[in-house]
Parts: sequence; structure tokens; C-alpha cells
Amino acid sequence: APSAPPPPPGAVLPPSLPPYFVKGSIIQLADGELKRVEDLKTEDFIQSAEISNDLKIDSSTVERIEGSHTSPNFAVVQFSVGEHRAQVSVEVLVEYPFFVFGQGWSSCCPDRTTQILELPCTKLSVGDVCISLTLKNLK
Amino acid sequence: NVEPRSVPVFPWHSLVPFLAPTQSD
Repeated sequence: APSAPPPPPGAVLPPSLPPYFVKGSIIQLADGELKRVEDLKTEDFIQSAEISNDLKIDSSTVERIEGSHTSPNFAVVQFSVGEHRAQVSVEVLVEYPFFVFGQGWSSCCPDRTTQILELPCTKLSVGDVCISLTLKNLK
Repeated sequence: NVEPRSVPVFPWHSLVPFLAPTQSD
């Protein structure tokens, strides 16, 4: 069975923290262009989604951030998604980065993100608008 | 001889942590 590619040498990642957030990871945009994860801009996501056949960009506003009952290493982030303001909660490691429109990578604990991933990161706050994806309506 | 190591390349959409719920009419 195919397995996920290994993280870069030297990277020791906690479970649930994907390897592509490590600084220097190579990301392929929809037009084939390659960029480092730390160099991605809002426009890269928007333009990639425009090219995509089945995905489109949606905006997800952070409505609440609270500690997880499961572990102090996790946070629960509640988003209001899209024009219909659908409520979505995700439980993530506090260092898990989200991409904020016009701002870049942000996490609940940017110091840990920078420490573990070396990814430049700002503090994720209530009111931030993150990039999310939704499926285009296929007819 | 040292074989060149292949660098993993990740698709852009893998960086977005979830798919928003789709809206039905």
C-alpha cells in the first residue's frame, strides 16, 4: 500500500503534524509552479483554486479558540465557513498552522510552530479569516 | 556514487486542513 512521504531529515514531528508544514517543504501549485511553504501568498491559493476543477476557496472566520479537554497540546478552533456561515470545529495541535487571508501562516501557539517547524507564523486570533476549501458544485 | 535524493513535493490543497461542508440546494 502507498504510504505518506517521510518528513525531511532531522524533523521530529508530533503525531498529526504533517511534514509539508516544515520550513523549506516544496509545494506544487495548480499551475505546476513549485514554491517553498514559507513563501506562499494568498494569491497562490486563490489562483490555484481558480484552476482547479473541483475545489474553490472559501473564507473561514475564527469564532472561538479554546483549549482542548483531551490534551493541553491541542486546541479547538471554531470557524464560521462561507457565506452560509456553516459552523465547523477542528481539534488541532496548538502549533498547527492555518493560512490567514492577506497575512500568512498563523497558529494558536506561533512560538511552538516556529520552534518545531521553523515556519514563520503569527498568532491566530478570533476574527481572523482563514483560507479553506469547498467542493465546487458538480452538475 | 551518491544517488540524488528525491525531494517530496506536496500539492497546494494539502495545506488546507479541512474541506468546508458543501451546501445543498
